[in-house]
Amino acid sequence: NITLDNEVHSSFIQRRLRSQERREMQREILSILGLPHRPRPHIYTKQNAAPMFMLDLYNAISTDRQQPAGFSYYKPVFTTQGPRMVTQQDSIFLNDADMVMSFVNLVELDQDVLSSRHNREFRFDLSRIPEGEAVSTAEFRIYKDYIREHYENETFHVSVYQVLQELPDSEEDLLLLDTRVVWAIEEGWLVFDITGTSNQWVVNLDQNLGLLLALESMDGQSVNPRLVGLVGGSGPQDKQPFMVAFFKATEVRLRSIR
Amino acid sequence: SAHGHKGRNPNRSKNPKNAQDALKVAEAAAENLSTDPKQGCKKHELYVSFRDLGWQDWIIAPEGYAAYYCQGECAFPLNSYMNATNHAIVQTLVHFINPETVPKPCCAPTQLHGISVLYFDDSSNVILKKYRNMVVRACGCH
Repeated sequence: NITLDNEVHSSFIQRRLRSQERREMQREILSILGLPHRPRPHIYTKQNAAPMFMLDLYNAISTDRQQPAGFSYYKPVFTTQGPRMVTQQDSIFLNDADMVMSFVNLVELDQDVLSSRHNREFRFDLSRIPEGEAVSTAEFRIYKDYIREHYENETFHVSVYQVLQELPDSEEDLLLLDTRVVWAIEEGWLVFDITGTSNQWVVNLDQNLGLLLALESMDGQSVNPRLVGLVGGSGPQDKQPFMVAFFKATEVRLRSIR
Repeated sequence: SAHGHKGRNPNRSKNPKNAQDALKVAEAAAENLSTDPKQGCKKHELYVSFRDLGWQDWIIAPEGYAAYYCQGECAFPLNSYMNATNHAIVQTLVHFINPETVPKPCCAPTQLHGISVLYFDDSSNVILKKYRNMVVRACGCH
């Protein structure tokens, strides 16, 4: 009988590695992972929205691998806990991608909390993308909480712009990227396509001046995003806005002989 | 043929001259070598624990990596259990004819699977990367 999983024999003798062996082993594995050194994330929490969304994607891959051959790969994977959600579209992007990366928002405070400005800014550091990876899809995700007060029956335009130039008179040169119409009582993640902008930022890091989100009522009045439930940096951890990008490898990475 | 080795082996005259002799030698060898099945080419356990390496501060998932490895002798009988290629069977015969110039087939992975790793980078961004051909699914003689 030919079976795929040959009988497994445990002959591996487990022992504590000496510190030198341990360092060498870690160096070898990091080399295979394509990392120059062990990452040292300074501020993070696994309960933030981005790591939780990424863990959902990871679990979606793991679940798919366990399915028998011929099983439909493009099934939606909806999470049962928390407000995060991996959509069917994400599953399609995921199948196509060699790498997925989420980026934390570097603008920690919401300007609308501190000032009368209603536009909200977001910045993401795209300088850490490994070489040989090209963006196939990129999304900006922001959570909309359910708000009963003030605007129950109203709808709003949510627009996401690319900041092209920061001008001295505090006005910005903007490019409209994507827009959504949301109802005040809606709840869930709003997803905006920023693929073109991300590609531009990856090629020219200097042009990465961030994104700007603006909210308007149907009669064109500017509205504070916080008042209609758009969660910013000061909101709950699992609803923090973030950016996610799906990558396709453009080259085969050859490891050097050591 | 093993180029460049003809005539160099002083024991060559002791080796079988034709395929029939080779088969007889092979059968005789099989009786001896197949008595210990643990020596055959098999998949063995190898688990790399990211937890034991102290990497949990940056690797979110998985906790460890069930890699496996292939080890064992590719000797007669090279049956289907060993997942041997036709060439491996021929090479085993030729090995008996000329053991010092033609090695036995190698015990190596015949099927490899990928794994995905989820980790933080230095900027606390999260990376989900697929690594192909990392986990041994099956071993065989090549």
